[in-house]
Amino acid sequence: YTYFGGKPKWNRDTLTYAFSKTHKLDYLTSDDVKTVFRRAFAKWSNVIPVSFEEVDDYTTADLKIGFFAGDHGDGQPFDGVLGTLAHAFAPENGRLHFDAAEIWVVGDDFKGKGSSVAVDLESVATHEIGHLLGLGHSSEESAVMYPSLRPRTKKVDLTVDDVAGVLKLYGANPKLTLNSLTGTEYSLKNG
Amino acid sequence: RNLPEEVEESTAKTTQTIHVSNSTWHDFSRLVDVQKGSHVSGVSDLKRYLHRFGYVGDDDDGNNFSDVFDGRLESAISLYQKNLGLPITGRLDTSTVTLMSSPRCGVSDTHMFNSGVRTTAH
Repeated sequence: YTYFGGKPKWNRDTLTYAFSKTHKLDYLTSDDVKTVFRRAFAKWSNVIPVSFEEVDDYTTADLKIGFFAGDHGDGQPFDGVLGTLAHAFAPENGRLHFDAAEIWVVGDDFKGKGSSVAVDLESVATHEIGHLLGLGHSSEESAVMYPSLRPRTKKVDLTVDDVAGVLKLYGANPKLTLNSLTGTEYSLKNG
Repeated sequence: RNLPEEVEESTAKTTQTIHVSNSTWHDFSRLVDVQKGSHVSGVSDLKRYLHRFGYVGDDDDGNNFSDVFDGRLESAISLYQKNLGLPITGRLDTSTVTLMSSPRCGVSDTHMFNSGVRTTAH
């Protein structure tokens, strides 16, 4: 695991997040997206003493989430289907941008048919939240914080590498128990 | 033998399917096993990709990258392979090119080797 230069982190135990009401997808309902993010945020708040609160006001939220296409003014234009999927900024900037041109899917196990370029929203959301918290990219291919994600793949459970990195930055959630990391059991056994 | 009319029609429909692809990335497959010192069209795109994620610094002449597989590109590939957990060969082997062609996070990898803090979980 790695951190951004200077190891920036949030110094608050509750972070608010909101979704842009203008930069959104028309083929996924806001409930779909909100459900995905509740799950993704919970993966991280299970481990560290930081909780995430969904709010309505995008402008005052700590974490701002939106779907943008092409050049959207932050110097990192998106590039259409595949290529770069999303990006997020280090603490305490709080912005998380998804490439609106991707074919985002929620709740798909990718075992059946479907678009060969479909990308799992929850996997990318879990990864970008790691950046929002201050984690950099990992060299461990199994890690959520590994920079690359193949289409039609799901990677939503934190591994030992992800947990070790974020614990070192924020300390442990007092309620953290190993079995709350059930998703990473395989990695722990192999850790 | 004359084809029945409706078969003709269905063929026409098939040709109307639009294949979505992102030509910027997928062309890398043509670069598999390109050797250092060679001049191959498309290498400049690869340099632009590696520059985007922090592996190739700004070029002297304003990032007009050449199509020559030079020493700088070889070291950039080695660093990329090291960071992404691939065998470090400095060469455009299949696994490296496949990974470069895969979708990824837009955050640059500079924090993995510049001022970022690198720690290994044991």
